[in-house]
Amino acid sequence: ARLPRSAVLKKILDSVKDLVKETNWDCNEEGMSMQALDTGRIVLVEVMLREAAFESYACEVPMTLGIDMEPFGKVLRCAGGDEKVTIKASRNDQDHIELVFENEEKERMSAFELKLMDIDGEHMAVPDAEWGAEISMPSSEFKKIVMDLAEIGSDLTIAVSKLGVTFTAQGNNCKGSMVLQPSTAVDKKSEQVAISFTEPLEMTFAAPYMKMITKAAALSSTVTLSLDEACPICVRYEMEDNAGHIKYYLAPKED
Amino acid sequence: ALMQREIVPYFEAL
Repeated sequence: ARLPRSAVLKKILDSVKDLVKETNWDCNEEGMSMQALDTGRIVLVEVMLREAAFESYACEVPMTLGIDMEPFGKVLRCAGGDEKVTIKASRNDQDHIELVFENEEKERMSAFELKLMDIDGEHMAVPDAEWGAEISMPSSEFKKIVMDLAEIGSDLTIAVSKLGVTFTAQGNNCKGSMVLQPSTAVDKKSEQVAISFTEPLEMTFAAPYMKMITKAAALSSTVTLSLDEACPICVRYEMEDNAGHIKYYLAPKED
Repeated sequence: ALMQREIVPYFEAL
């Protein structure tokens, strides 16, 4: 599997490493995907890197690669963001993978081996849900709202109504809320705020977890929040050019 | 205070 830029892998690692220390990557002809629970079992994260994400991709037999994020991160730090990455896994030797970074301008090539792990990962079936509310907005804006409000309090409430979407945090000494309304005057789709809902709803989530989830803003200019009463929120980042996505399901806080 | 739910009960383990 050859990626045109290592930056994609670096960003994916950054988006999951606070939640997941080791995970199985499933490789098949469609691409590479992973699903993992965080150690607190509060978040389920799913990453899909489709074949379209790669400059070249071949997977003759489906394989599962058990990857320890810490050494994977050390190896990836050796790659320049604009260097090509080739990941090689051999069906004859499933003990390790090889990673090759190529810098075409400087005619430099570096090669690494990463030992694979035998990970006994749980796998969850996530049914297609009928969401009560969906909000799409610039991922940078969502990140700023969450980062700011997480400083105010550890509970982040998201309310959707005719007023728009309201994010509220309450701490011991202060309370803050931010309201976003659907944008009408913005041409660029990536800068638009779109809100749809069937009934008004209000859900509360742990702000520190939501903060970790906003790290994936580096992967996509937009984010979609899908909510339903008494259900986990789904925070979805779609990568450009059908390259794949990262989805987080975060369990609510309730009485 | 609100209680943090676990994610697992919302989905079906495979």
